[in-house]
Amino acid sequence: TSLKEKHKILHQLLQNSTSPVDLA
Amino acid sequence: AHHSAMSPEEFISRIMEAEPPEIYLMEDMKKPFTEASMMMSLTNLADKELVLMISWAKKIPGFVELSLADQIHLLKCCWLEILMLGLMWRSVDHPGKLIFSPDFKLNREEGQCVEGIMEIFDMLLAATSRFRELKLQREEYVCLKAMILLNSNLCTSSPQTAEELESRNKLLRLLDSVIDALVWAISKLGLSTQQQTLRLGHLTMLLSHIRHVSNKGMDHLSSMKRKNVVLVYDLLLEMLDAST
Repeated sequence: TSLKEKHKILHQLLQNSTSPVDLA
Repeated sequence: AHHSAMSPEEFISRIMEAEPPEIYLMEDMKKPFTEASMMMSLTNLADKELVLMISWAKKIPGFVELSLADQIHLLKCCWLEILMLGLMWRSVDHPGKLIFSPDFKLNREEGQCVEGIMEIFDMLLAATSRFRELKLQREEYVCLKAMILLNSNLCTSSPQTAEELESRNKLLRLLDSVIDALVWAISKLGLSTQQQTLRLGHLTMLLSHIRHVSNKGMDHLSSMKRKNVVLVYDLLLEMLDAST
């Protein structure tokens, strides 16, 4: 499994320029 | 400005600004707790805090310049240590209590309802007492938290590719900036040079205790999940699976 698949949410939060607070 | 060009004062001011806001559990607390209800409250809070932790890490100057793989590895290695140091900071002026959030405060004895958690509460309270004795300052606290993040994976990975090597070198320079910032914060306290050196040693030695409590906490949470005492989901599940 790739790092990206294994850590889907973490990866998304790190890459997303939107504040994680908004995503949550 | 790049972190390498920042003064320690500027660097600290940036990591102070990165501090996450106060977080509330916002649950109707039914006391006395059961093993399941306490574990559920603790994991719900941890999950909320984790989302804010990612945002915090991204605001540390230089963190997003590291490779994405390094960012993921660092966070998955240290998340519980970061949560625990935050808990200690909130609890430092409340001897005998653990202030998980403004609406979720526990006494040591309340840990009795969860099998195996009292030992972890005692270790958390002991480390908090040590920070109280040392009169930990906010500037020092934010530096220690950044140090935990950046140091978490340093001795468990070795760079193979040129890209990994570049990211590792950036990480080492970033750690230099954090250490400089902590040294500067200590230098503002009006201590003699020898006392400053001793304080730096005492503060950084506490980090090994935090790593130890975090490992204990990780084993405990994994065991609670395995026994189906608590349902672990979302970001917390991802972080826990990654570390077991």
